Amino acid sequence: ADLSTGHDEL
Amino acid sequence: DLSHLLAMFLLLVKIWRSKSCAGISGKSQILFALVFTTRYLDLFSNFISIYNTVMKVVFLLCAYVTVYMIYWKFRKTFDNENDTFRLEFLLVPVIGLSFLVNYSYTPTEVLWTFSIYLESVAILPQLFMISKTGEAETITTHYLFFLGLYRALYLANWIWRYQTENFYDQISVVSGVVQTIFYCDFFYLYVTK
Repeated sequence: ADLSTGHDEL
Repeated sequence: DLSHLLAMFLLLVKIWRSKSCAGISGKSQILFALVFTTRYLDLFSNFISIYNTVMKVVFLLCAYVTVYMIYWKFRKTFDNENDTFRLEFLLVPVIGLSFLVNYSYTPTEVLWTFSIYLESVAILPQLFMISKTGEAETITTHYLFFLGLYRALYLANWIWRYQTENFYDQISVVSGVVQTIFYCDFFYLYVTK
């Protein structure tokens, strides 16, 4: 997974 | 997230009802406001869900209202003399590390990484203040308990996400473990006393 974008956790 | 929200509400209600922020570290609260500010820069650019957006706004508001209460509205009750933790000891290593260990070398990503590293140590001025004065009001200990519990619960969430989605975020996980460890001594005292 591309971890560099779209952090979905608060 | 609800544990995190409850912690912030508890702190705000405590300050509001007692009209006092005695025993609360303003420095920790400034760091938390900085954490949310640098992490939620994607508020308008990266839509996850309505839940995610609403929670970000609520967290930001709580953080800034708390800082406003401590440094403005109830500043006469702020225990400035005992809030003596040197922030540069946290900020310098955290800034350095966020430039060295991140997922991509872009401004928003470095700031997101900074927010994760900073959050893991942001409570230290508060814990330092309590150890210095040797006292904490009951409601303050409830606040700390739920604030620590939130990150401990995230550890379980990350294990779950790894098992079910094969998703993991090393920066969050390592920082989350560090953050939780800082609360362990407090958890022990909270449960036993």
